[in-house]
Amino acid sequence: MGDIIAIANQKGGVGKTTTAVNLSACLAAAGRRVLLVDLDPQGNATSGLGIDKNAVTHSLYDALVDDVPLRDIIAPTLMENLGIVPSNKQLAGANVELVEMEEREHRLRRSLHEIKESYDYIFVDCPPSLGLITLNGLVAATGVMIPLQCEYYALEGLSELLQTIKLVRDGLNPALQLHGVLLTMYQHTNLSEQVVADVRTHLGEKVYETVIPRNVTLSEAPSFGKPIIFYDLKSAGARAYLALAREMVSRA
Amino acid sequence: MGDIIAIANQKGGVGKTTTAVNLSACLAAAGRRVLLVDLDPQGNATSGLGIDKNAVTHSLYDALVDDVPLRDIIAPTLMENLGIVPSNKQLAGANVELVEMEEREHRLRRSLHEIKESYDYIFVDCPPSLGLITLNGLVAATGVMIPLQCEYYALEGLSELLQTIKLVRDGLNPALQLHGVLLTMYQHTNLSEQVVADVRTHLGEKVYETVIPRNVTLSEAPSFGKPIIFYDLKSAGARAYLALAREMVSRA
Ligand SMILES: Nc1ncnc2c1ncn2[C@@H]1O[C@H](COP(=O)(O)OP(=O)(O)OP(=O)(O)O)[C@@H](O)[C@H]1O
Ligand SMILES: Nc1ncnc2c1ncn2[C@@H]1O[C@H](COP(=O)(O)OP(=O)(O)OP(=O)(O)O)[C@@H](O)[C@H]1O
Ligand SMILES: [Mg+2]
Ligand SMILES: [Mg+2]
Repeated sequence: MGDIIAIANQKGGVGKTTTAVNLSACLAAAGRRVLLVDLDPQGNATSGLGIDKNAVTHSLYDALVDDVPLRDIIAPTLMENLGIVPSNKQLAGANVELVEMEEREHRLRRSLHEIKESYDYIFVDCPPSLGLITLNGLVAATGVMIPLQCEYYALEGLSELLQTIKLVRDGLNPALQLHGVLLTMYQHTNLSEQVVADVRTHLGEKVYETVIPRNVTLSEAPSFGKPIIFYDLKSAGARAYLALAREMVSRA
Repeated sequence: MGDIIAIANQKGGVGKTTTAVNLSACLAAAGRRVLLVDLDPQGNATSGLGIDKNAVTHSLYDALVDDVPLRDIIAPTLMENLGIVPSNKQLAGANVELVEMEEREHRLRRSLHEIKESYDYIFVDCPPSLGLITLNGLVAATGVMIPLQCEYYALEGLSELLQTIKLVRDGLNPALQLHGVLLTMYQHTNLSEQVVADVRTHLGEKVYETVIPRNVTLSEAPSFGKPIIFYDLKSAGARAYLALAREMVSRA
């Protein structure tokens, strides 16, 4: 009940948002009650679920900075079991505004506290940085899921991210665990195979069995504001995220 | 003489570092004197040129926070005409430490002032965010190059980035121009074609003629610490960056 999972990696473009949107949708389709928190000022998770981020009356910024209760901000999506806390560029201001505030790293944790009992899973889509906004995600979370693109630069940043997670666990959030590493954008190339072999050797069963292949339908679906299971259920991308959802449920 | 070009986009994984490393190398191979400034705490541009970012005695952090002169930090690379100002995770601390400092947005501009006459091109590889570190890059620059992945989420963030550039021009750096938008990771898909058509319609000749194709050799080269022209000169990736270098020179 109420697993709060931050989807984080300071390396950009590794599939954080694609994972947040599609894993949430697959678990919701399987009857779980899911909340997706968009913690990125880019607001990609918000638009990936078909919501106009500039038309919402309230967004996550209002909860973090002005203490508006999340239940007044959560927006419905095309799926009954899936709610979203939308974001837009206003959230970028929070990086500076939170600096002077009390318990600045705990704002999201406190906001989620009131509503977390209503959900089976809460996913937090983090921006590509390790600043105060992402820190709020790591402090609020019980677990971290690290999408890792099967490429050299992405692998390079992994040890630093694992170190940051350890620092947060030793300080601000003792309950924080590594939920797992998800290999994404896998192609049948030497580079991809080297990265997969490397990561499985070092991290063992902390790496999900499910590997997400590079699949163009995953990058087409957001332009229709739909998760992959609504855009193209038969695609390799949809099958991979459904397999990941099954793996999540069996690990619970 | 001394064009300072920030390579920036808050969207992650769009090809900022790949462009910074390979365009720098192509211009250096054509006899231009080039400096690459790694403004990203991930230090990908540093390792992309074969330098061990954790073994350097000085890094960009020392110039921004402790006023160490850049000429004492610049490291040689495998190419005679190409120098790099290396970075590593220490730079992440600057986001907080710079907040209290005098002229915090101008630190990089002042550091570059002393050495800029020695280079024909200075490229600044920015991290995927619009915080104080990236702002230093935009204030120091005369032009901004925006790598734009031919995908939906990347296109979504473009108008916000153009607005940020305008704000910087109206305030901190009146000389800042949009040097151009570079279309990257192009594939023969409907999505890529739609993005290219869309961007060319809205931005006209601000979009470089050269389009960088998705090409796996570009993602293999960094694991050998080499620019693409040293790793595989015959590849589509190398041809594309050489064409971009020719276009840069003819635009000058
Ligand atoms: N498995 C995949 N196959 C093909 N394309 C993908 C896949 N996963 C993600 N993409 C596409 O790659 C791009 C980067 O993915 P995404 O935006 O989800 O990454 P991110 O880590 O959230 O990026 P950021 O760091 O900017 O937040 C997007 O355009 C997305 O549509
Ligand atoms: N044209 C291309 N074809 C294939 N792969 C590419 C291409 N350009 C870049 N890549 C690969 O895609 C990944 C993202 O590129 P890169 O790291 O240069 O983007 P970035 O914008 O600098 O990312 P960040 O936002 O994290 O700084 C890297 O693994 C890189 O090797
Ligand atoms: Mg994202
Ligand atoms: Mg980069």
